[in-house]
Amino acid sequence: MGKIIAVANQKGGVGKTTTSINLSASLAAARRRVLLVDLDPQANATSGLGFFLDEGEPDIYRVLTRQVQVDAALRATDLATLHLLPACPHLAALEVELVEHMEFGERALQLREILAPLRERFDFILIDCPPSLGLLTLNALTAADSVLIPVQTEYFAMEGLGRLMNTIGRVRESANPALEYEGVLLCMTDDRTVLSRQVSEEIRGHLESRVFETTIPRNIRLSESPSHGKPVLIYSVASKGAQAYLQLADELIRLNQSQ
Amino acid sequence: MGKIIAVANQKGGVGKTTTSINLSASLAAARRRVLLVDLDPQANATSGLGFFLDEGEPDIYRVLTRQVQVDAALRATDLATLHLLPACPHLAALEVELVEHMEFGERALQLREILAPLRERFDFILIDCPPSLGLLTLNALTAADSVLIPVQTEYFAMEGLGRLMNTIGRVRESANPALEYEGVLLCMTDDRTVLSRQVSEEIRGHLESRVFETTIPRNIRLSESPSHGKPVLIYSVASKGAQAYLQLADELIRLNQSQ
Ligand SMILES: Nc1ncnc2c1ncn2[C@@H]1O[C@H](COP(=O)(O)OP(=O)(O)OP(=O)(O)O)[C@@H](O)[C@H]1O
Ligand SMILES: Nc1ncnc2c1ncn2[C@@H]1O[C@H](COP(=O)(O)OP(=O)(O)OP(=O)(O)O)[C@@H](O)[C@H]1O
Ligand SMILES: [Mg+2]
Ligand SMILES: [Mg+2]
Repeated sequence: MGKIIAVANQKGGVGKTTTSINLSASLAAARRRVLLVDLDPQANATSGLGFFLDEGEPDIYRVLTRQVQVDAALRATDLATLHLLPACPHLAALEVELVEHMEFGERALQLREILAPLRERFDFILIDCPPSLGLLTLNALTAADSVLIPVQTEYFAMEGLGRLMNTIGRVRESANPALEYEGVLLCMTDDRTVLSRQVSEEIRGHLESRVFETTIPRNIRLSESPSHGKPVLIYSVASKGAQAYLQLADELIRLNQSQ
Repeated sequence: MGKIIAVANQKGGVGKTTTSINLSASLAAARRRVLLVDLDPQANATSGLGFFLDEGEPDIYRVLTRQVQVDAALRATDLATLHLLPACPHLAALEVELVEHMEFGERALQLREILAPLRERFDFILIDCPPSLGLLTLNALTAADSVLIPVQTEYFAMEGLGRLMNTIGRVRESANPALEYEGVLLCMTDDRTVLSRQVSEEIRGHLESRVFETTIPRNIRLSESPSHGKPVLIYSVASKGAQAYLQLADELIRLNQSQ
């Protein structure tokens, strides 16, 4: 039974998409069957893997609005066991449409219904979330078994952590009592700066075992690889960025085997 | 008559809040009367200036929902001519409430109505927007005379620029025909990396005169200053970050005098 993990943090630019793409690819390199779901109207996970959809091509918006079956929208990638459910910018319209056409209790359940039948075909389903706590992210938190929270080691990113954890608590009390923490991932760390070290220590101090041992250092290859439409594993496998995400995939597999 | 400038970009983490805080402070240092409006439920502009609101204190959400007068929510800051209209996390509820309780044509007009009477009391009103193109940002684009677009010199940030410019075009055709470009601001530039130089050249090539001459380099003092609740001008005036925003304020004043 595949595990569904939401990659979420309402703070912008903290490494959600970079983690979604490169953790998915690293899990696929370890022969796990992985589905990456792009739930952000920016469609960065889609373009970061080299896909550019024309208006009208099947994407997650058409799947969620029941215009096409999910199988019609799935894409194969350079890695044999990695598939993508791509996004288009018009996904942004969904949040308003859900409020206008659906009852309060139904609005956050749409993605869960779509992903349920896919659990048996994948070992991991990762959902890349937009930088907000709106209905798209609520759909991801309701569909997910756990939440992976990328955090940049900077002041504003740390500040938003409490609010995200409150939201996770509320989703657990209502739509998804089984929602757990997969872990907090420290991203763009830079051991040369006091700020990065201070924020890392503060987060580890507060959250202890919930923080992954693996951290992701700031590494230029990670920001170059999306412009080549490839995960960093394929673009520059020897880079510190690629090695960090391979290590994270190992840690995630180990954590999930022992359960 | 004060100029209203929306600081907007749906891409997360590109420097919207850092620019809103530090440009506002630099304009105030140049003796301009400035109002900084925090329109992001993350409330980073509010905490970055050292304000932490309790539930119930007057903030922009209470002003937009007509629970309090705008004057009751304005805060004085360390700089004599800089005031803040702060935000609270419950601002996130406004987008859904606007869809549920208002007609389509009314939803984006709320902020414009609130800011109109303030134009004569300030030379500049800057609005810090959240990382999305939802109703909060649409309210800012409808209230504004111009849009200042911070762009990180990275691949994903460049990609989103086209979509933002489309949205600005649509707002211009409908709710706000007077909306202009204040300019595109290159942020977190790093001349040592090929990626940063390439993206900068590409954006200048496409947008030419719309790009500010001033660029904001990556500078650790800019990410440290919000943890002290101070603009970088007060925290570390000699830093490259502070000097860059002072230069930007000069450029902005010059551009607006000649018009
Ligand atoms: N470890 C890293 N080292 C260097 N650059 C990185 C790293 N992680 C991410 N980046 C770059 O930082 C920027 C922000 O990362 P990314 O887009 O993955 O964040 P995000 O949280 O998905 O943003 P958004 O909130 O807009 O969805 C991107 O340009 C990305 O290429
Ligand atoms: N020029 C710079 N040099 C170094 N760090 C910077 C610079 N500009 C911004 N930062 C840091 O980068 C992070 C992102 O910046 P900021 O929060 O201002 O972006 P934003 O666009 O407002 O993000 P969001 O989309 O979440 O609102 C912050 O931690 C900030 O302190
Ligand atoms: Mg992203
Ligand atoms: Mg911000």
